[in-house]
Amino acid sequence: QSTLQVANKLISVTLSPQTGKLLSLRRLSDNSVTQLDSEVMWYNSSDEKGPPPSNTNHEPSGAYIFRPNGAVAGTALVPVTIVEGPVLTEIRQEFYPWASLTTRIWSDTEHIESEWTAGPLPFQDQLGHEVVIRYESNVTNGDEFYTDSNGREMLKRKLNFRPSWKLDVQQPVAGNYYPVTAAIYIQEKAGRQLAVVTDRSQGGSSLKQGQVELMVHRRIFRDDRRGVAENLNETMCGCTNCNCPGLVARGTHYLTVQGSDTAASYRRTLQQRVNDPLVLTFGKAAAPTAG
Amino acid sequence: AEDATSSTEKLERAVALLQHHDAITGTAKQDVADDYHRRLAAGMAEAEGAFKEELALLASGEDTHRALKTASKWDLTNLHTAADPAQQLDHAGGRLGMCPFLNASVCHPTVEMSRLGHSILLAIYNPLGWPRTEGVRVPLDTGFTSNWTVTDGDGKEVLSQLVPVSNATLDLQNLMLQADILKNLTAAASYELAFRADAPPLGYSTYTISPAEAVDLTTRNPIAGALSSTVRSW
Repeated sequence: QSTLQVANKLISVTLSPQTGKLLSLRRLSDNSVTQLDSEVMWYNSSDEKGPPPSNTNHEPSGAYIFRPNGAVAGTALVPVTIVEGPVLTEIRQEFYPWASLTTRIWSDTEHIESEWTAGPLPFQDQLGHEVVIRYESNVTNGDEFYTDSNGREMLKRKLNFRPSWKLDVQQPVAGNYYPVTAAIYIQEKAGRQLAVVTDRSQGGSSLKQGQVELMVHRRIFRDDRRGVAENLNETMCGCTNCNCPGLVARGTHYLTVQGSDTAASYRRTLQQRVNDPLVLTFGKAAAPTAG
Repeated sequence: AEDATSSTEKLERAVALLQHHDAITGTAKQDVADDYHRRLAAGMAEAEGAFKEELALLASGEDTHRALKTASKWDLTNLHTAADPAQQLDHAGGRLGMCPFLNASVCHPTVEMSRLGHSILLAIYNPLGWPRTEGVRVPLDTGFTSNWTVTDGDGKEVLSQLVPVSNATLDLQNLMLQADILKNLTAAASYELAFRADAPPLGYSTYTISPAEAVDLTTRNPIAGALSSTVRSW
């Protein structure tokens, strides 16, 4: 088969078994199809020294500063496993040994959960890694996107633009990153809206039409000379630059494609996922709860 | 309350400290970040205790009078009987537990109970002011049986599915062992039981996960129990 489809009562997702990548998302209510792919990518962090022959001092990425030195695309072929059943379906993709994505579709929801797992990020290659999840679609949003203002109203953002002065773009990636505390979306005029709701504050952007990306993890070699005097190198043990596995982070993006009539209400309601029900257990287990 | 056994005070202090511009932003030195983690963990542990006390009050039906009464130490076995599901909480006779590493499929009570073939009683608490239906995934050991049922507070069977955990989750569990976050892998599950749970506004519902009987004793028909997942890989 050239394509595979997994579906619930409300949406279906198509993917390619040849590449292991997502292809599209269909809303069964209006039969609208949106091309959709999700990828794990990473930015190489800028280093202190610029390129020869000048070797002038550069601003490196660090705890305070995001200054990428080129993006590294995800792999062309992604090992994929599909786990299917009547309650949920999962599309599990392993982009790197240190980064994977699980697209989870419950039986009766119109959004998908994109659970990302990143880490331990490589260190032996001596390259700073700044990892993003990038969603690509055919939503024709032009150069505009929207990010939340600390969970309140959604603010319009425009690539390489500032409302109050003429911007001389020096950092085409970092200069277009904005805080995403609750959600980011792109939309067509009176058409589709692709929204991603986050479970934590992240930096994000839409660097090209149809794209949404969010940064999920970083591991960097250099101090960026703003006061902390440490490179950002977190481990599972709470020590830094020590002999312990690098930190693993896991979180979820909640993604939906809606028409203009339902987009805002669906997105706002989807924010409830940040306050998911708590699960408590009862038992007469002899040993205490893992803690 | 003055003589409450637990409160949210430590959590409030930790969160207040975390408002510093070098705290939640991640621009503090590592040892300072470790101190923030320690305070937050202590605050969460204390708040968890307070939450369990509140849940016990809710189960007893006395929550509306709480503000007027002196808080006292609650043990589930001393709760007044009340309508289901509170009765279920009462009859459980055990201790409430929460699993902080649920997203890594690590949960000592559910994994140990399932390993022994015991039933597991869950309370699903909804912190929002409107009814919710959300997916729940419970780490489970299938050594005793891979045939499990989920029933709601009325005893009605709920559709459930046994799902193998991902390679990413297994790797994460091993890393947690390497980093001494887990002492061993006895609480780490290779399977999860997934089902959709309803929960009332600012309240809870109970679900029971039990080993499925092979045959329904009334109809003599086999009980399906949790349906298994089909797995395909490329």
